[in-house]
Amino acid sequence: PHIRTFGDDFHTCAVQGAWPLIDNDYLYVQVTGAPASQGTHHTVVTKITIIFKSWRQCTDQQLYQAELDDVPAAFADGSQWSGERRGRRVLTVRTDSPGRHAEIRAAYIGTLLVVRQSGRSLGLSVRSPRGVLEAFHPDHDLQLCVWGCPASYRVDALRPPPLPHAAGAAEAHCAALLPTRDVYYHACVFDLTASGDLNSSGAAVGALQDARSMTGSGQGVHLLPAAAAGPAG
Amino acid sequence: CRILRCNSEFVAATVHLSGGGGAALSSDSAYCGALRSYSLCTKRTARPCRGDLAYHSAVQGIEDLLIQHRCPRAGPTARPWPRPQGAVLGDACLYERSFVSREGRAPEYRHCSVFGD
Repeated sequence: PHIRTFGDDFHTCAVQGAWPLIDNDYLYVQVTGAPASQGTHHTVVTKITIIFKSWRQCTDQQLYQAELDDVPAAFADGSQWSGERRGRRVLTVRTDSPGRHAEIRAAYIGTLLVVRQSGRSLGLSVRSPRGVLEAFHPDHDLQLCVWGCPASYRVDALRPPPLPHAAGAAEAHCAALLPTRDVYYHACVFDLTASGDLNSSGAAVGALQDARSMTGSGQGVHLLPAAAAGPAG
Repeated sequence: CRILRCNSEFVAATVHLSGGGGAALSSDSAYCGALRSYSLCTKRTARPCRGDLAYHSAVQGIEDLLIQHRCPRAGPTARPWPRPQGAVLGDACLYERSFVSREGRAPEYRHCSVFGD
């Protein structure tokens, strides 16, 4: 999968198995990657696990799990919210598209998480205060959202794999969907070329939508790769 | 079942005592008070937790620790967890509101995403 880190680095990461994205005093987020298809080392996220750790009088521990074709709008125990203070629920789950989208708001840590299924992969976007993200022990040094993808697992997203889909057609399709030749555009071309599945472009489009709503302004949404910048199309 | 809250309150009540080591703790009335509070907390949540393995582990663990540390069954309990009072403290579970009232500005947010093929 592609990773935009809290520090606005962008990596394409061929990791398999379970990897932590966030591991701090409040939150543990883990993604599980599996090969996109037989015979390829490209991987997709097939499972997302989120543990909200018990925090003082605000909330008890809660577990959220999403898998491919099963993105529930509820925690693992079936509840849709936890903790209530002054008439406000401090941890809630809701959905705009049952089975394919979930939005989790953790007001007690000012954190928003959005889980989406696009095509045959899952995606996750997180917005969290710096003070929350920095509350971890130095031992917790494997957090893809904090440190990015380990160098040995990185793939060059500016060089999409050849076949099965023609690169020109992928570029045209992604340019029609994404306004800027930014990392989301390159991720879209990469995914389309690797998978040959037009639906896979939805992942980059959804991630850009989340970046727009989570970063709150035009500036800083479009990360530009060093080798390419400017309008798409 | 609120056993995780009981566990958290016990950890919070004893975390500052652990520096003295196990031997020092055995004579520490504060530790015994925290254990008695923990025990009371489990009793309050006994009914909803009756099928919960963590609850039964906690109850058994408390019994063992009370014996191990020779704690009297009756006696003072640890000071209860401080509950929020007033408008500002009442916002303790609303991060942004509490941050703004403490720092006078909105927190700095960061964004991360993982997506694609």
